[in-house]
Amino acid sequence: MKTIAVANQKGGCGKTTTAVNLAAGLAFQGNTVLLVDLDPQGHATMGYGIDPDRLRRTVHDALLDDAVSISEVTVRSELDGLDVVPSNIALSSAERDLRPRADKAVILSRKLEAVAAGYDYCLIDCAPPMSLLMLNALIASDEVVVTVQAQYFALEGLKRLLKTVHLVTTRFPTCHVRVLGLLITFMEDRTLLCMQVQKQLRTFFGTMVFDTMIHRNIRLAEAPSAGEPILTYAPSDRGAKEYRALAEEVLARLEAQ
Amino acid sequence: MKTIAVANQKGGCGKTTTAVNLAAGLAFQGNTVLLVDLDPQGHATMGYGIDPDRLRRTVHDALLDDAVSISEVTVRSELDGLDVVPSNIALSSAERDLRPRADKAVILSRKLEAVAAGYDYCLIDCAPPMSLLMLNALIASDEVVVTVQAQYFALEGLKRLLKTVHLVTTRFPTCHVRVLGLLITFMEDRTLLCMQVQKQLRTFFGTMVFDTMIHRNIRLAEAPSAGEPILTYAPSDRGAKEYRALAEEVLARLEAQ
Ligand SMILES: Nc1ncnc2c1ncn2[C@@H]1O[C@H](COP(=O)(O)OP(=O)(O)OP(=O)(O)O)[C@@H](O)[C@H]1O
Ligand SMILES: Nc1ncnc2c1ncn2[C@@H]1O[C@H](COP(=O)(O)OP(=O)(O)OP(=O)(O)O)[C@@H](O)[C@H]1O
Ligand SMILES: [Mg+2]
Ligand SMILES: [Mg+2]
Repeated sequence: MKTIAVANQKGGCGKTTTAVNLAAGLAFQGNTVLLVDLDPQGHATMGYGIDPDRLRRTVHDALLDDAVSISEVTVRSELDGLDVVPSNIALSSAERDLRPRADKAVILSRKLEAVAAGYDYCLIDCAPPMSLLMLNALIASDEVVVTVQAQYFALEGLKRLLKTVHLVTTRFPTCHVRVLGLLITFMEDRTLLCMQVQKQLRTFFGTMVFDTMIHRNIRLAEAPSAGEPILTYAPSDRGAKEYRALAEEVLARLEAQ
Repeated sequence: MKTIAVANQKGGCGKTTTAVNLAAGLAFQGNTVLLVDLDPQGHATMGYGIDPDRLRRTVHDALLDDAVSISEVTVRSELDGLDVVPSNIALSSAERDLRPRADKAVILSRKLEAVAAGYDYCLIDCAPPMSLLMLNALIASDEVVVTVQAQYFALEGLKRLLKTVHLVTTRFPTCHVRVLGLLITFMEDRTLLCMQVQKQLRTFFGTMVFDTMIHRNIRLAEAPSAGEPILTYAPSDRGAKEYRALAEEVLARLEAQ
């Protein structure tokens, strides 16, 4: 099982939309995929039509209780081959609950090992802040996809995130996560600011930046209201094409390793 | 000094843009305004052309060190009557640093009292998550402006936030913060999803929703790259008009209390 975290400490830059739709893209190619929602907001959970407030147990229980396995809280989605480890507001106390434990940074990694044989890919949707949950995600992951909005704050936030990822690998020798790529989101082809930021990103980070970009597109914002990924909600829409292309580019980069 | 927190645990819904430009709007009306950046990303700080990485001391020092006052870390902005309490990445350890203290939730409130005589208004830019910093902001504030993107995730996140604000006032009897209003951001007049969400918000929350809405507008995303609020960057732009209108609506609501 290859585990990919979708992260950026900047809010609202398309992490959840990417986790949801990249997971779908990989599943559509015939892979078995596990989508882990690590955000107490539960938006990735809602993105697959699961109501966070009606869940008796979530990823929080699997993290806190040694007796609860990931598979016990896993939910089948409507999509063949795609399962979801859902979250809800209970996860907001995770920081406080996990902190006293000696293994606080490696719990997710350990719990995921138990189900690794059953999936080709695992995608982890991270909440914005650099927190104990994000640390768990990075330590559990082989790869990180960083979503970057084509806006002013993109560049400085990115440098900081990449530094953070590097720090984690030095402080935790078992952690071998590497940045798979930077995904430009909310792109607008005719907007000067977006063009400038895209140019800056490609100049500064070179091939780290995916060729695929996700353009601003209202269908992507509508799909969660239908509880579906864009690939089933609007399969011929530009957003669906872009996330299918991203899945191919991700697979190609993984092969190339 | 009336203190207004700009908050929402959802990422990227216009909190910083609103804190920066509402502060400017109030200052333009002749008020003295203090803008407190409570986000380690330092985006409100950058919004006034201050480089977070070149700051020797920030709001973090004022929170952690009893000997450091808010005024010692306050920076004059280019705008008459507007001062900034800047932040940078040092603030990301605040959660951990403040937690052992008995007064951990009230530090900001106490520190702001010392400067309250010098300002008409204080605006606090909050980071997305519900955290010890957000708690400090709520306890230090008289009012909260909640920014809400006109998108699918708006409604359920809102209900949770309003519940949180209410909980804080019940658990901390000295805290009397109330929601001044809900500000719809990233509005698009001809997009069906935005129209539907706006209608839902106004139906559900009634007069709590500001009449003023901030429309999606690339100038608002450009202004931070110039290190200026929209009111000086592009004074006749729609974004400037909307934030001036918001300042008037905020003042009217404060008068009406
Ligand atoms: N390419 C796009 N075009 C239009 N809307 C989009 C696009 N991508 C995401 N959105 C919408 O923008 C909002 C923010 O996106 P999303 O929730 O994916 O960001 P996020 O980084 O996960 O946010 P958070 O920091 O809160 O976790 C959502 O309402 C989403 O539906
Ligand atoms: N009305 C608008 N039109 C276009 N772009 C906007 C608008 N408001 C904000 N932006 C841009 O969208 C991005 C997110 O906005 P902003 O940083 O204000 O949100 P935030 O809620 O403070 O995010 P965070 O959760 O990271 O603190 C920024 O790049 C900002 O410049
Ligand atoms: Mg998200
Ligand atoms: Mg912000």
